[in-house]
Parts: sequence; structure tokens; C-alpha cells
Amino acid sequence: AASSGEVQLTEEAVRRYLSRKPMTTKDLLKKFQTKRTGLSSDATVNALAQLLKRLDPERKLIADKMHFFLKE
Amino acid sequence: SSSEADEMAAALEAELNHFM
Repeated sequence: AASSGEVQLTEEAVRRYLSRKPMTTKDLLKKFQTKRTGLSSDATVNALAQLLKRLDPERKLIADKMHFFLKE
Repeated sequence: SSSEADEMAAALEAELNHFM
């Protein structure tokens, strides 16, 4: 198993990803897989929800899927 | 597993739709 703490689920990390390109919730979850962050599934969902609420990203439908992104 | 990822995505979207 990968060591935990390899990837950190932080506001800065989420901001960085969403500034690069629009992402779905699934895309984001893939970036912060529990096996890489050491967080539980619930903690991951809660943390991402809080961070997305705070960042309040733009939303855009691409291929019928909601994507989030941040304008610089 | 992909089903766990699906569940997490669904839970996250539910949280966000609640708010936004």
C-alpha cells in the first residue's frame, strides 16, 4: 500500500487543479484518493465539500457533466 | 473500487447541491 500523507487535500491543491482545467467531482476525488491522502472516504467528501463551498468555483456543463473551474 | 468512487462522488454532489 502507498504510504499515507503522500498527497494533501488542501485548499491550495484544489485551487491549483481547478485553475488548470474544469473538473468533475469524480476528477477531483481521483486526485485525492484515500489511499494517497490517508483520509477516510467520509473525511475526503466532507473536506472537498467545505473547500468547494469556500472556493465557490464557476460551474460549466461539459458533455452533460457538471465541471468546476476557477478563473485566474 | 469504482463503485466506491461513484458513491463518494454522489455524496459530494449531494453536499454541494445542498449548498449551491
